[in-house]
Amino acid sequence: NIKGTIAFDSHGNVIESTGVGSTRIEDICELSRVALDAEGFAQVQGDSLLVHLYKRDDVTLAVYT
Amino acid sequence: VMLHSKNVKVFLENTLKPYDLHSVDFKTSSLQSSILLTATNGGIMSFATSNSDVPKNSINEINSVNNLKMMSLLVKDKWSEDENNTVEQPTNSCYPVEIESFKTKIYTYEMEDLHACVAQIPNSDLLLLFIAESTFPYGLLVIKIERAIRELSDLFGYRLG
Amino acid sequence: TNTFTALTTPDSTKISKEQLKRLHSRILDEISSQSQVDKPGPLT
Repeated sequence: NIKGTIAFDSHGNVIESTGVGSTRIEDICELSRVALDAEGFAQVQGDSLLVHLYKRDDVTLAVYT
Repeated sequence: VMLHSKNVKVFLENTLKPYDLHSVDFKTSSLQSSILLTATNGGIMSFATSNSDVPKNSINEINSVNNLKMMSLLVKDKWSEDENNTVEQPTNSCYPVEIESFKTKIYTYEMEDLHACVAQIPNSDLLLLFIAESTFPYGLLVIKIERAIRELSDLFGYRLG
Repeated sequence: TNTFTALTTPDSTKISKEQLKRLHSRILDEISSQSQVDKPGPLT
């Protein structure tokens, strides 16, 4: 199911990106502002993609499905 | 105190290695260069480069060393400017870090089509500078240089002359 | 203009929270171990 990933830090700098994530680096600006739940999770959708977010230790992982 | 130049050079060579992740299909190239320079005048104390196929003392090697000298000077000047920048505006390219209760800052700079990352070795006259291709993510460079600085505790407090 | 809209009812059919957590840990653990620099001996 995974179409790509982006891991980014609290400064919005990329740590790794794969698949569709490598072509959507500019999403970081918007994804870094998404409100996360108490455990650090969130899900957003757009451009026919579902993005699963999880943040821990100042690193946010975005998985595109 | 003298630098153990051979061990320092081997250490810098060991920092060049690339990443090759398997949890996700992600890999990077090696660092292009890893340089130990002086925070006072940007002079190169030691360096390692990944283009080892350049023949010794060839015109290419001389050019690449001159390039490194130029880049080291440029980075040192930019670093001095940022360090003296009293207006503390948080920027995406400055990462304050604390290592063994010593504070230092990691800076990321774009240099033409290269990514540079520099940090002062805590309480010393030395800077560690990584130069990589633009495909090497800044966030990963920051993680890499912070771990390298942690291994350089022998050089914390190192003063020139 | 925003590209994304937040999902109020999470859809965990594609990837569960546990899987996401595990992938996050594995990525960071790999990066941490590959960031380790071998020290050849004393530097001074």
